[in-house]
Parts: sequence; C-alpha cells; structure tokens
Amino acid sequence: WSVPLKSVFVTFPGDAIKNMTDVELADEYLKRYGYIDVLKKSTLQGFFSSSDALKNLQSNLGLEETGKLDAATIDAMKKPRCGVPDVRN
Amino acid sequence: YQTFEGDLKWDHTDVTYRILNYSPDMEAPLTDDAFARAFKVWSDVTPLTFRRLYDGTADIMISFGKADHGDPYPFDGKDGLLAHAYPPGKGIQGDAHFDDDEYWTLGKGPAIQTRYGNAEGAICHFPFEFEGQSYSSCTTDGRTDGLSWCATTANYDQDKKFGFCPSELLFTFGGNDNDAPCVFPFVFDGEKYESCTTDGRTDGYRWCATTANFDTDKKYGFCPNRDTAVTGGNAEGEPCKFPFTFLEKTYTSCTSEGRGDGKLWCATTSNYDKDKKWGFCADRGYSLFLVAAHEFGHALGLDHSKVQDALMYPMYKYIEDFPLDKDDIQGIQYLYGPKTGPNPTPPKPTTTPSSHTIPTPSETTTTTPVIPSKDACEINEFDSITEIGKELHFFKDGHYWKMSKAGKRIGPFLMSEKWPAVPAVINTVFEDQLTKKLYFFAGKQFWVYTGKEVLGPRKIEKLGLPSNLEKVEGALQRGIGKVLLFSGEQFWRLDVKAQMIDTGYPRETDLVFGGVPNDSHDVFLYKGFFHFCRQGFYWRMNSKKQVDRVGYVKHDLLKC
Repeated sequence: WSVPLKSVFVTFPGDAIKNMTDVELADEYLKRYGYIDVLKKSTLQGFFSSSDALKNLQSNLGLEETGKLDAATIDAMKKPRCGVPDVRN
Repeated sequence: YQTFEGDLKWDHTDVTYRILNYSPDMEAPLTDDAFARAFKVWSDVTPLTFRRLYDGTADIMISFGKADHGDPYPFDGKDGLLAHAYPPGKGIQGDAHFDDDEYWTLGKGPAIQTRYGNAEGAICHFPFEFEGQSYSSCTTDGRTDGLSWCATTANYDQDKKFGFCPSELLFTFGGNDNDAPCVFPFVFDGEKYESCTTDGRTDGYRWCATTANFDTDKKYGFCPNRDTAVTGGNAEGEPCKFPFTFLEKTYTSCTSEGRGDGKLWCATTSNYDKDKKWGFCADRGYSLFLVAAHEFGHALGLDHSKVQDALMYPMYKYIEDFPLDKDDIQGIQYLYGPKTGPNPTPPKPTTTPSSHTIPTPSETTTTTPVIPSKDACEINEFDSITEIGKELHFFKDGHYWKMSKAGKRIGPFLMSEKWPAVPAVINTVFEDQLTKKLYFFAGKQFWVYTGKEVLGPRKIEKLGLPSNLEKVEGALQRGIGKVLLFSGEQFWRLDVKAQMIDTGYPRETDLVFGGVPNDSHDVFLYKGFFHFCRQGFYWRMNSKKQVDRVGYVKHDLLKC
C-alpha cells in the first residue's frame, strides 16, 4: 500500500509491529533470514558496500539481481513468509 | 528444491505428530483437519505415513505461540513471520510452531464451524440474510441471551438453518474443565472479572474461570476468538466498537488512518483518544493448511525453494485449489523416494444405480469444456468496473452485469450485442461525463462509442500515452473533460476534448493517492468516491483523499 497522505501517524500502544525505515527493515530482514552473518557483518555499511547480501536475497526470491534496495525488494521483504532462514551460517 | 545440509531426514517412514495446543481463531476439528490435509500433501507422493499421537513425544510436535514462545526464534506479531519448523531429528528438531498473533483461517476469511442449532456443525455462510438484512459476520440480533449465531445457508429466512458461533459463553478450549463455558463475573486474585483476560499469564492468551471463583476452584479454560474480534493491538479478542472516535474524527468502519503500514484497525471502545484500546480488524487470514503444509515440508527435510510456485518458496501466497509443484515432489522424493503400492480407491455403492445416474460414455471418456462462469458472484477479479448512466457495470470475458438504480444485480449481458467492436477482454472503460461517450481500452488500443456509433480501434499512443505502455487499467473522471488514466504505479491526465494527455504526466499514484494499493488492477469513480481494486477488495477514497472504507467487491458492490 502507498502511505496515506496528510495523515498523522500514531504510536499505538501494544503494537508489536515496529515503525521502521526501509533500511532498518532491510537490515533486520537480511540478518533474520541469514543473508548477513550477524557475527561478521553487523553494520549496514558492511553489506551495502558489497551488496552481495541483497543480490543473494534477490536471487533466492526470484527478483532482478540489482544488489540495490529497490522497490521490488522492499515489497518482497514486507510479504508474509516462513521464519526459517533462507541462508544458514 | 533444496534439502538441509547433510540431507537431514527421518530414518523411518511411519512419522508421528502431536498437536500440543490450539489457536483461538479456529475450532479444534477444523485445525485437526487442516493439519491432517497438510500431512496428506506429502504422504500422497512418498512412502511416508503420518500417525497422530495424543500424548508422549512425537516426531513432529505442533504448537501455536506468540512472540517469545520457548525457542530462540521469537515471533514478530501480526503478519511478517508466520511460522517456522525444524528439520528432522531429536528434541526440538522436526517441530513446527505457528505464530498465534496471525489470524488463522482457511485463507478466505473467517472459517467458523457452528455448534448446536440445527445445522449439525456446518460452517457459517457469509453473507447470509436474516429478516431482510445481510450479515457478513456472526450476530446476536434476534436473540436476548447474547449468544452470537450465523446461518449456514445464504438465507436464514428461507432455510432456517443456523448454528452458534464460537464464544466464551458457549465453550472454552484447553484449560482444565472439559471446555466448560466461562462464568462471569469470576474472581481471580481477589479481583472481579466480567470478561476474558490475559492477566496472570505471560503468553498473551485470553482465559476465564469456569466457576465463579478461580482462587478457590482453580478451574479455567481459554477463550475462543469471536469472528468479530480484533487481533493484536492491546485488546485482543474484543470486538470493534462502531462508531469510534480517533483524533476527533468519527469512524464507522475499520480504517488504516494513523498507520504507515496500511493495516486496518479499529477501536474497541467508542473513543480511542480517551481509552487507547485497539486491535487489527479481521481479514482473510492465513490458510493454516497451506502454511502447515510448507512447515511440514521443513519438518521432513526440505529447505526453501527458489521456485516461486513451489510450496517450499518462503513467501505465503493463497492458492484456492492447491497443487504440489513438480519441484516439491522432486525434493521430497529425493529424500524418501516415490510412493509405492496402489492408491486407495473410493468405496463403491452396493446398490445398482438407476439409469439416469449412470454416466454416459462421453461423460467418462472426454473432457468437458470449461464454461466461463455466468454468475458474477463467482468471479474473483473483473476486467473492469465503471459507472455508466448512474449504474455500476462489471465487465468480464465478454459479459457484463450491472447494478440497477434500485440496487438489483442484473445480467449477464453479452458485450458483443451492445458494443460489437470491442474485444471480449478489456482493461478499462469509462463514460465521459460531459458527452456521455464511452471509452473502452484493451491492450494498446481504445474505442469510443457514441450511442451505437463507434470510432476505433486507435492506438493509445495517439492520446499521448507512452508507446511501451501495455494497458490502461483504470480511469477516474476528474471534473469536466478530464480523466485520470492509471497503469502500473503511475497515472496520466487525459484532456478528453483535446484527446491528449496533459503535460506534467505521468505522476506516481502513491504520491497523490495515499493509502490505497499502488498496484490496483482497476480504478473507477462511483457515487463520487474513488475506488481502487485489488483482488476481491476495494479501497474507497473520499474527495479529501482519505480512505474511508475497505470492503469486498462482491459483498458490498455486487450485493452477492
């Protein structure tokens, strides 16, 4: 969905869903599903410099391998899915 | 397909499973059936058999939980992560966990099995008609005891078939009192409770006492979720309260206002600003069967697949008539081999069928051609929807239906009889409000009908649309002589009189129309509201560009 216009965003009490930026979302997603080795590359700089993690994710999900955090990749990251990591460290 | 490192697999083919607990969303028999069908997906193509245990340790232990649920991988609230499972092995290996912050259904909205009544446990039929009014959820209307009920056929007035919907007044589940109903008020820790509570628990599940005093009797059970209940938020299990006030505005239906993620929510008291009690509105939910079939794939040794149509692809996608993909079959048969022996055959009638029930040879040896549905209520996605002459028209595969001014659905009609120049499958159509001319778009061409006279086909690039544009998917009339044409995530403004796109276009849909799906496959104006469609749903936007309603095309617009 596109973001509502001229809306006031509210912090809802008890909301388990965090308000995250796309970069934060990507960071968490790549870590959670095994694309970033949490022990080796814990910073965004680590994966953006190579973008290998994103390419790997795009390859696994059948997306165009741009290595960039593009709209299609963000969209895919927001889709409901299984919690088993795609890449095992 | 992929298997786990080391090709982890069960060393026996008679795999056992045990269901440790249930979700408040679905009745136990429906859940049991969903899991059994999910196992059957795999036993149909391998020599594996699955046997259910009711106690002790099974190979595959199945449970529902929320957030931190006892393993190192917490769940994340509604949506996002749905479930996970471990590859074969001892201990936690082989187990499958389902996130109970999701709304578990059979994938198409509330799956509500009734109790008592006269429908013998049949599933609720939504919508149903009662005393001339249409109901899309269980109701307490017509009763004085507060029990919610539903019809199990489309028309209660006619068929009189009904059953009671899950409610804590009818039964509990789990606990220690044989599913006895709640007793209200009950006393817990010296406090009086008038409704189910999560107090005293850390897992977020709602419970109640089944006697008047928990402190003395220690009898309790978990409360089933009503279909009208919200999920998540801070009022799980409570029903939406309409109308409610939010930021000093009144809302009569669920809304996405206030949220950046488009999710629909409601307040559970009449004033959110004061009480701050809220939850997410019920949606179609996730198919427990499909998610379980995927997780059981992991529990048998399959890792995620890169094939988008495979069951083992990591993303959830609802499929009505689920077929196991070739990739999944190859994967599981790599581990366990193909199914051996004959398939079970269905029982045959012992009596001789009468002559009219014996199938003719042609019926058994030839394939009957599939006839497109003539029932608008059976169509999941229309080619185009638009208002013509103040009547809403629905187009699909050469047919159209319309809602009369009296609100009655009529049709199907053949498009070829009224607009013979237009192909059977169109992408959009709109009526120019000034001239009453009809503009039909199909692929890269368009036609203009003035009464019975037609111009076209002409190429859409003649209007100034890009030559690489594949189709026009929606149209919104904006004032006299201007129409917005939508395609993909962009739109153009057409000057109808000049027959040319205005300068300054295309523009991004999400920058102008916030809060609607930016990949709508149909956009139209109806009764002064913008409607954006995605699958069977529509997002209604008012002139202030606020999404004030999200609803079902079939229920709300077609009155199915």
